[in-house]
Amino acid sequence: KTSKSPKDEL
Amino acid sequence: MNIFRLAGDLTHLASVLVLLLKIHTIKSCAGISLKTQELYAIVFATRYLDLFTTYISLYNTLMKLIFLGSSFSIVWYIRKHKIVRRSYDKDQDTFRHYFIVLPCFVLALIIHEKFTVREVLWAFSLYLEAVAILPQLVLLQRTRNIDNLTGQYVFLLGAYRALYILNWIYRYFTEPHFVHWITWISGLVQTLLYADFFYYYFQSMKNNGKLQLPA
Repeated sequence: KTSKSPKDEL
Repeated sequence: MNIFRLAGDLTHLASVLVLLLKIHTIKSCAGISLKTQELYAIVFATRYLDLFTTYISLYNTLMKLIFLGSSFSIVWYIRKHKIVRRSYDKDQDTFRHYFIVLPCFVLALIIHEKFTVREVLWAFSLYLEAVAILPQLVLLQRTRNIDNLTGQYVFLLGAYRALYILNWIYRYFTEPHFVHWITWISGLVQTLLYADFFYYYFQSMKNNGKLQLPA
């Protein structure tokens, strides 16, 4: 899995 | 998306629905802080600017539109609706916006991921969301006798925040380099603000009684 930013959250 | 995140979003959605239910069907906003609702409208307006620039998923876009639409319509109802606005506790809801908005904005100017308009506004929206519940908590404290729907509304909001923390713990262990201090600390502060409310909420459930905060 790649690291994501919490900007995919609401 | 993990189960905590989904449950958190759905709880958030449920809180908004409970509030709309109260306003739309009972035509009352008694016990609801307009100040908090206006702060949430600002939070969503500044955080969801990326609606126009970044596409994440249909789910993400739809939820953003729902939270934007519902927060602005709730503010409209309390300010403008000819019946609903009469039930607004204006004299009790005295928290001043700029006491909250200004420090959050200054903090966002100092602490952000990048010094760009979008990043500063994004950090601002996180800081503001963390404390936006304060006027509502103050109002609860003042009204003391809290009706069921208002109690459920605040409880669901708090539960949504708690689930988001579980979501970050999960992501931290499953996604490499998932370290986001701005989000985490403001989220933790936000959740801690509910601690007192939670305590009395569970007490009232245990005693099968009405939710009542101490003076």
